[in-house]
Amino acid sequence: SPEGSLHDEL
Amino acid sequence: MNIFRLAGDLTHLISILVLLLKIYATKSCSGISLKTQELYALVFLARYLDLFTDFVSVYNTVMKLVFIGSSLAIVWCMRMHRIVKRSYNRELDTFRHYFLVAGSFVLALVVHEKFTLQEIFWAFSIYLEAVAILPQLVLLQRSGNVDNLTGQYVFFLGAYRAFYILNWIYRYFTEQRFGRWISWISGLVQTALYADFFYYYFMSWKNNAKLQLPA
Repeated sequence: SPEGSLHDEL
Repeated sequence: MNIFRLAGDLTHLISILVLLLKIYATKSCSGISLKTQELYALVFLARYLDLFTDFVSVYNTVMKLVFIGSSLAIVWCMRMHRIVKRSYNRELDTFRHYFLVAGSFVLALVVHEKFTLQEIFWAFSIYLEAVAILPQLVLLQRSGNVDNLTGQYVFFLGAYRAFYILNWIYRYFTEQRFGRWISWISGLVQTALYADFFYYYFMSWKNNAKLQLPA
């Protein structure tokens, strides 16, 4: 999924 | 990943290890708020709904499992473990944390990035984490003396989000698109709630005295 919607932080 | 976020995650992990050490080594949970632990378990369960759908990295997945597993284990220990649960300060841990859950959820329904189940639960977890420490701070003020491990637990728990604020500043200047103001504002509120604790913690460290929070 695009970086925008993805929460890459804990 | 940047050094601030890594420092934040490791500080968060240390806070959990300190809490597990306190409970395991002393077989006691006196001074620990079960309500704060329940709120944190809810924070991780609501935030990591994407655990099996969005793969970010091995590190990300492992840490999510560690945070969910440890928070549930601590809640179980404080509720069910024959010896540990006897030392729970039930009469002091009276903060009505259901209001924090309800308030955070209502706010998430109103303020979120996208109106999807995952994003609403993500925003809910961010708002709830900002206030999750309140029952613990209230319990510390009521229980007067704070044992070292409990004090260190709260200190590291507060410090981790301060590192995250540095991470957001770093990402703001290095990644054009990075504008996560929900995290920004909640993270600032969360860290601000620790301000007086940090002050008394620092003073007790400087004067080499026991940590005493004013009632």
